[in-house]
Amino acid sequence: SPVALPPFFMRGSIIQLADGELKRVEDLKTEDFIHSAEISSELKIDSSTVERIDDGQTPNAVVIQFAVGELKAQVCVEVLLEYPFFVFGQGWSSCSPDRTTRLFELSCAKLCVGDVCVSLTLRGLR
Amino acid sequence: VPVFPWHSLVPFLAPTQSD
Repeated sequence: SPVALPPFFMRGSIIQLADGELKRVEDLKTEDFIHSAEISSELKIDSSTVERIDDGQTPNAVVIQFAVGELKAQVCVEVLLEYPFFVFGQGWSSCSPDRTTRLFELSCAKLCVGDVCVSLTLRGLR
Repeated sequence: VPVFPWHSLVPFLAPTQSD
């Protein structure tokens, strides 16, 4: 079932980076994720390219198929339309920017096939 | 004010078994 949208996507939420710095969710940049992952002992950033976006099981859900990491591993996630992903060099993006803005006041671009999203994996996982 | 860790905001996409 689709993952409900957690509270930290609300505009103004305070996010702690790996070096301790605090930023608002709407002010996060690609470098913040990259730098935080660099100094993390367990987590590593992957590039996950959106390959397909299909309707989900419920009217407000979508199934997004990603090609994850260098190996282009195929991973599907079902999320609500308003769920934001962070696109490299672009920032927050969702399948329904209007809904994300309305529900969470978080400005979003439209998530499209071909977009490359920030995702996490474990260091040393192969 | 709650403070959330950076890694909560991006998905953990563990590759599944490839076909």
